[in-house]
Amino acid sequence: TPRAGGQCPACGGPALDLESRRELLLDLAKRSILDKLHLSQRPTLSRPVSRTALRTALQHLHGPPQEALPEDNRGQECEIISFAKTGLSNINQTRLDFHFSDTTAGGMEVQQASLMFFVQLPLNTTWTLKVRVLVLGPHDSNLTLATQHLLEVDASGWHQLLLGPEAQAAYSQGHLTLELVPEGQVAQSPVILAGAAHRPFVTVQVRVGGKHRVRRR
Amino acid sequence: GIDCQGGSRMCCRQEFFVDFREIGWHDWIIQPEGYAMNFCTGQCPLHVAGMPGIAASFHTSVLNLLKANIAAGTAGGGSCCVPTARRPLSLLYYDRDSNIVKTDIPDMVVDACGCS
Repeated sequence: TPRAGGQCPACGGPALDLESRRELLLDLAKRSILDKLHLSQRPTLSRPVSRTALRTALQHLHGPPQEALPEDNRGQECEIISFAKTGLSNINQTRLDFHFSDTTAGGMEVQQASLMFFVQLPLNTTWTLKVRVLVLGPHDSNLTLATQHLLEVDASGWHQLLLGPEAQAAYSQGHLTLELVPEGQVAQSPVILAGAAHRPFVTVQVRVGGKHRVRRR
Repeated sequence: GIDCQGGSRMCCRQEFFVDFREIGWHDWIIQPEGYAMNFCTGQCPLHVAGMPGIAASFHTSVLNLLKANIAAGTAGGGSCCVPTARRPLSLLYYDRDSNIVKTDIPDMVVDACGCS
C-alpha cells in the first residue's frame, strides 16, 4: 500500500515506502533467479566470448526436446555450449579442453553431447580424422584414452561429431579433453582454431535435478 | 485474472519488470533483457468466493470457505490471493567458465491471480 503509515494487507507489518519496496522486490528477483539456476551468486566472467563466436554457436542451438516428460522424471532441461581452450597442438594433433565447473549444481544428467569444428580443406580432397576422447585418471592424474571416433571429412565448413557416453561422463565430471589426429601425412592441420568465428565448441543437452529430484511435500 | 490498477485492494496481479541492465546483470545474461516478476496482491473477502479468475471451481471455493469458517467459528474469513496461471522464463546466460547456457525455468512468470 503506497500510503505511508498504512498496514501491509498481506502480513500486517508496517507498509514500506515505494523505494524500499522496489529494493526488496529487486533483491527477491535476483535471489529467485539464482536459486532456480542453482547458483549461489552471479557468475563473474573469466573469458568473455566474442559476439561473432556467440552468433555462430547459437545457430547450432536447438530447443530442448518438446515431448512431454512423465511428471516424476521432469527436470529442468538445459543446453550448454562450451568453447574449446586449445591445449598442446602441432601439425600431427590438436588438443581441445572443455571445462564445466557447475556440474555439481542440482545433479546434472548429460543427455547428448556433440563436437562442432570448422575445417578448411583443399578442393576435391578427403581427409580422415581420428577424434580421441581423453579422461582424467583416478585422483585427477594424467589423461587416459577412453574411446576414439574415426571421421571422413570431404568438404570445408562446420562438421559435427556426436560424442558417446564416455565423453558425456567426462563432461558431467566437469572436464573433457578431445584430441583431433589426422590420419596420414598432412602439411598442416585443416582444423581451424584461430579466429572468433571458427572456434571449436561442444553443445551438450543436460537435465538438471531429474529423477533424483526431491519430492515436493 | 485482474491486473492491479490505482488503489485496488482486491486480489489482482501486480506487474513488476526487472531490467537486467538496471541491476547490472546484462553482462552475464545474454537474453532476455529483463524478467517480469509479477506477483499477486490484495484481499479475498468471503463475498468474492467464486469470482472470475478464482483458483478453484466456484462450488469448491464457496464450500471450502464455508467449511473453514464454520470450523473456525469465525465470520467473514477470507482466502488467499495466489497465482492461477504461470509460464516459464527462458534464459540464455554465461556461466563462470564462459560456457553459454540456455535453459527454461518453469513457472517463473505469473500471468494471472485469483482467490484460493
